Amino acid sequence: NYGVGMACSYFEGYLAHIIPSDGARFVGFEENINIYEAKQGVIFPVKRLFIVITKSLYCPPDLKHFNKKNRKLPYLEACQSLEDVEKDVAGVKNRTYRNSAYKIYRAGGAPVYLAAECATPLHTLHRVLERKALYEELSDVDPQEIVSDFCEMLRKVIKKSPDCCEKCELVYYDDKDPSQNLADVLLDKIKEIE
Amino acid sequence: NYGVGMACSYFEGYLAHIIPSDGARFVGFEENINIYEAKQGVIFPVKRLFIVITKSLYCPPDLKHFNKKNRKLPYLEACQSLEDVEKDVAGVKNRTYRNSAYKIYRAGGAPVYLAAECATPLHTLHRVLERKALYEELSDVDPQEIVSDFCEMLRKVIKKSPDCCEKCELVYYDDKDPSQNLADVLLDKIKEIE
Ligand SMILES: Nc1nc(=O)c2ncn([C@@H]3O[C@@H]4COP(=O)(O)O[C@H]5[C@@H](O)[C@H](n6cnc7c(N)ncnc76)O[C@@H]5COP(=O)(O)O[C@@H]3[C@@H]4O)c2[nH]1
Repeated sequence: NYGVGMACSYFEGYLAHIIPSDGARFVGFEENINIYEAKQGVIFPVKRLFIVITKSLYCPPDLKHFNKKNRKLPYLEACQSLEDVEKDVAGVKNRTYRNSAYKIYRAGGAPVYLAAECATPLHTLHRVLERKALYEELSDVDPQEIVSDFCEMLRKVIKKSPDCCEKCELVYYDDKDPSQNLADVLLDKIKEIE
Repeated sequence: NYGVGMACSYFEGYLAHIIPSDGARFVGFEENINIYEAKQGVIFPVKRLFIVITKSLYCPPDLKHFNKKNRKLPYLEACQSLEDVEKDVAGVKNRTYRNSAYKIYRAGGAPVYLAAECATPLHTLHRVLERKALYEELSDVDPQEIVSDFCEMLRKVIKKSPDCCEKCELVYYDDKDPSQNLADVLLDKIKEIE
């Protein structure tokens, strides 16, 4: 089914490329963060990829779009990206995989650094569902069912993969709930793991 | 179903990003080829993206892997890639999309340039099906059925999209048939379109 297929292709086509070391050109996600820390003189309290799953499936280009108007609350700002992963894939020479680093500013504390992004397959699904005429065959799917199949399958596969298992975090964020602030959700997740 | 979902996400999550102009940073695929021709002093007889669909679903890192041992036959060689498409997508800043240019050498004629690659979702599917233990839920799928659903849906969607319709070509290649040479299959496709 759609959600299960999405999770398999997200893991095999992406997480399996960017998280583990490939024993050759790519040192692995955690080491990539270590290199970034050394170069930029910053500290990531948690060296994992935070994958944000939004309730509405809407994924803005930049996570700062989820910041609240009230700047006294913690807020996200993109910084320099991590080092690119480049590899020849399916006839595409030097295909590039790039992860973003964000800092969370908060009152009464130093900014907190993390690697974060939305779950891209959900972003694509959201765009697909918005174009009903083009993708008529998918007009009667239940998005929430697809997302829950996606998350359940992804969690299963990550758990079974020793080299990815403790290196990504699925983060649920209800972007339709005005009382939820993504920066706070991420800070809580970091405290939980630290 | 899996194949239909793969086609929708390949079109919406990739072709829709790299083929049309976005009216802002990206001039569009055809114009990107024009720029390449001017910079490199070469000519692309057909300014479309050739998407190679292999029978076995196996997609090598570089299309040269399909060249025959006999060098009297036409053969592929990767050249400098086209200009990157960069855009913020789902929280990933400056996500990079890159297409490869290849030249086909042939006896008794100048080399022929083209933009080509394998259909990445099939590559990912191939890797997923090879890891039966990790993706148990997909162990009883019929790959050929998925591919045929994928191709049929993709063809439908491309046909309905005026800004992509004459800009990509699906190319079927039976990589298990020793008498088929991908470079020749592509040359024939180019002659057909020219
Ligand atoms: N040739 C090629 N070059 C690309 O740059 C590219 N980007 C996407 N695709 C293919 O288009 C389709 C839709 O992409 P989406 O982003 O929704 O899902 C992607 C996305 O969620 C994630 N992913 C892959 N590459 C990246 C990336 N560089 N950054 C973030 N996420 C990525 O993993 C999924 C599967 O990727 P692929 O299995 O490589 O094939 C994809 C997919 O079939 C590409 N195909």
